[in-house]
Amino acid sequence: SGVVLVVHGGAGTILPENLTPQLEDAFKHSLASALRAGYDDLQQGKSAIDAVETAVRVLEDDPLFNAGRGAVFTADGRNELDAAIMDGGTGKAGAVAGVVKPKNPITLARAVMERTPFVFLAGAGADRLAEDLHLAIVDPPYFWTETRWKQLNDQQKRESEGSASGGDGFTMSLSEDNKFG
Amino acid sequence: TVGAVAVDNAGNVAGATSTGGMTNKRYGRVGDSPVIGAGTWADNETCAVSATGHGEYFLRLAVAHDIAARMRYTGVSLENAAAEVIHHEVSKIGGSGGVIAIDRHGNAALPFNTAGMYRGYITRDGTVHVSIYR
Repeated sequence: SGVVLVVHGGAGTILPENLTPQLEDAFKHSLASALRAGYDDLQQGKSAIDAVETAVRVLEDDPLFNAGRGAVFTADGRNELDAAIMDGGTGKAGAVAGVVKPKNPITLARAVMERTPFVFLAGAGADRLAEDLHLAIVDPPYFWTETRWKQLNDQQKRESEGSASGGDGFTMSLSEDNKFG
Repeated sequence: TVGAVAVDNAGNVAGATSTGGMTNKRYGRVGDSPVIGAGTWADNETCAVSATGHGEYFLRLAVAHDIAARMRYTGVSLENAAAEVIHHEVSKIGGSGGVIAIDRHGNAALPFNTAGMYRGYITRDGTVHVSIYR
């Protein structure tokens, strides 16, 4: 007990060859930064909703994690982002899926919760809402990172090899060792 | 996937989750993260939850809501509810991943059943704890 904020940060599949002590330190430093940012909100008397949005924004802005900048790629080479937020005091919730324009999808999810009568918006319509509400918008290259691009290329190469040997592609996509997300 | 759960000075809890999804996903696939009740949940009477892992399993089990429902209907603690859902229900059908969760009293649970998951928490006095589930 006595905990006020908890965070998690997906780092993709951890293999010995790609988890150096320096990289592990970087992940831990980023998570600590997110915790302190959210904690500062709470110390200032802000709400739990403020704290979780702040913490998630720190992680979205960090290319180490699979969210926001540094998100993984779809088969089409795009970054499609999903986010959700919920307020335990009111029961209100907001969510977005498949968005490509907002810099911080979690902020758009909060806007859906607080500034629309809806709960869940998807795709181009959700992107349009972000623009209409004048949230921070970025071009697709903002989300691009070399690490995630290489993961996509490696995954597609494995799938291609799997198909050539009778594999079905889907199995490879969903296998635990190849999830990268 | 990243996420956060918190409790504020007024005793309100909140949960948030954000993700880029799965590498090489096709056909507009959406996982559990943005689905209320699957990857994200918050309710002052029970807990706030943010999940990460293989989304299809978390969707099928409505993992986040299941944890809260167990607390509401059976009176089980957050720690036991979260552990039961991740280590029994999710694992039983072959799912991998975990959740972070918190209740309004500052009790937290961080059960995971797969390696490589980073998580951390901060206590009321500002002490930070960060670790990786191996």
